[in-house]
Amino acid sequence: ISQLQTGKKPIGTTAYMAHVEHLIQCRCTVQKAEDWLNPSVILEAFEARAIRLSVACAENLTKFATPLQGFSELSPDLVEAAVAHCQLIVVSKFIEKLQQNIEGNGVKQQLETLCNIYCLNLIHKHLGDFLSTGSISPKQASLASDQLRSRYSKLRSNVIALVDAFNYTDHFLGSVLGRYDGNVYPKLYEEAWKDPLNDSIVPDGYHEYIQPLLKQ
Amino acid sequence: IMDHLAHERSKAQFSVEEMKIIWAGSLHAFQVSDRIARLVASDPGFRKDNRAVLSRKELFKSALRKAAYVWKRINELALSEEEASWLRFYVDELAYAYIHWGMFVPAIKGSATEEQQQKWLPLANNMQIIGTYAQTELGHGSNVRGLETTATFDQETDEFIIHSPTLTSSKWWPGGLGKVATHAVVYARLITDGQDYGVHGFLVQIRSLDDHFPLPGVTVGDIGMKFGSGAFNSIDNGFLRFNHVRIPRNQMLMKVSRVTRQGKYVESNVPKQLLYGAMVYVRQIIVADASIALSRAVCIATRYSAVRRQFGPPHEDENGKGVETQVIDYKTQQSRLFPLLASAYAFRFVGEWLKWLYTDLIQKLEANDFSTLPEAHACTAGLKSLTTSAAADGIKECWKLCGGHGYLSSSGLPELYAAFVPACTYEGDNIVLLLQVSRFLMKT
Repeated sequence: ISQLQTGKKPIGTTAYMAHVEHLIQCRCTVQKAEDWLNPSVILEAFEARAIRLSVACAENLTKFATPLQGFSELSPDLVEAAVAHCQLIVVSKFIEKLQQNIEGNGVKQQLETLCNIYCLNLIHKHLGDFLSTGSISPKQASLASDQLRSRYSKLRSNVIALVDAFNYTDHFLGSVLGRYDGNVYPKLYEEAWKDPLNDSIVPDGYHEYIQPLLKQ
Repeated sequence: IMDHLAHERSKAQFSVEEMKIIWAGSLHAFQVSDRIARLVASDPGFRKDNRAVLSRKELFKSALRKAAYVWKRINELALSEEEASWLRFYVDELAYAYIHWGMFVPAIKGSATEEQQQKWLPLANNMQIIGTYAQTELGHGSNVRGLETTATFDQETDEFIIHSPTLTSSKWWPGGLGKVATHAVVYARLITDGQDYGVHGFLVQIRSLDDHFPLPGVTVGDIGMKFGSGAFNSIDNGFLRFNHVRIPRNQMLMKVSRVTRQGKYVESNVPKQLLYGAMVYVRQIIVADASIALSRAVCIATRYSAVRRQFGPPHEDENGKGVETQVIDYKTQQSRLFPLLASAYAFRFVGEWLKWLYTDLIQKLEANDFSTLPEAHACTAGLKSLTTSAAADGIKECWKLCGGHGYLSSSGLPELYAAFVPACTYEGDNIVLLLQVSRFLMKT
């Protein structure tokens, strides 16, 4: 933040910081729930939140006698600024992935739905950040939640296939509940019998500890 | 075999086979990993369903047996390096080999001179020596600058004297160190000519190659049981202390700096920053692991949420039988589960991008271009922190999404959680890493 004033251009994942003046002032353009499906709208909201949190920290740091004291006192705020920056990276990389050539019937559409859910859920979870920094308005937050709910419905019929796409064998998954064939309950029962406690019908310790109690 | 989820699968609106390739990263990666996954799954030698009921000693021995069996199969099938690493991945049991291949061998490749590599790599690659990576100490954890172990150069004998001056300088946590490793890359403060040059790596033999007893001056053992029934208890995380142990001078890892026969400390023209490349490498693997761990939990919770039925308005299934509502149809279940499914994919793609970033960074460093290093360093630190925290929380959420059954060992979730949650603290505690990111942001 301090170097932005010197004209030095931020690079890589901090390149968005070069637009600090715009991102500090911009207003989210969402007017209806569908607008939240626009990747550039999402990206700008995350960029605005990240830079506003960072700038706020940077401004607050100047109020302390030494940077060290400031860093120590503001560390919880700094962590939140770092989280916002890192979430922006993940969001931007997911969006970039969707801009690549993705083959396969319906594959891109599913990934778009997943990307929308990932981003909108983060907005929903971190509403405090987005609202307190003015990156979005309360009305836009509410529209984001509406859109998130509608994305869940859209994803519902595809979720089993989406986890099948991980291509995990039952051996690797190591889970009766997650079996590919879904035959859970008979297998849970079968597994229960394998427990060492079921090696004997009457447990070890019965004669020492249970029988005396029952016979008293 | 009846597919109880066939109805669910029939509803998919996309090509699962194509999505498998997207997830794997490429057709080639999909084909190799798929073939090896099936090979492991069909081999009774890799059975793991009894792990939860084994005692610590049995579990450890079982992991030793499997590691030896993995080596045997790799050689019998003449697997390539890529196939071998998939095989180790799908065996899914933490053992000394994980550190040997994941950290010891890369440390030699990254920090040893060509000459040193020619001597040590064939031994390590053939497993004639088994190595570990002994950096962390009891008192200082990941604060590398605080390490206390010393390596003092003795000009008379042309040797380094490795020593643990305090109890807190005991090496603590390295996987495979306790009972298996014969050698370790040990990080210690280099002292020569009375001057402390800071932390450097040294290749130290800790056990005899004849009878496996610790060498004179070496005290080594296991640090004890860890969280969870299986998980990290199959591996011997160790402690290690040195009492003036001597090693030849040429066992200092001398790629970026060396000590001459006369005891002079000399920096080579290889950029020191290259060593940061190793950190970026490890962190991009951790991010990839986070997506794998989370996706496993999500896979379990999603399938079970489609199987499990509870309450809801009465309705009939496809056979006209009255049934309760599938748990997955509840919005509350969807609002907890679907974002985790989306996160698994998001982390997969950001991990893929990190792999590219690592390659790009190394190329730049080799060309003496260090301009992107601080940004890459902060970015990988932050993403490691973000993804491992989210994945650990996500696995726990998945186990709750499975109701009471998720708490059973046979659900696979408790062990998955126990095996993954240490990622939040290793290679840098997550909160400390976020503070590093914020420092970089403030500077920017």
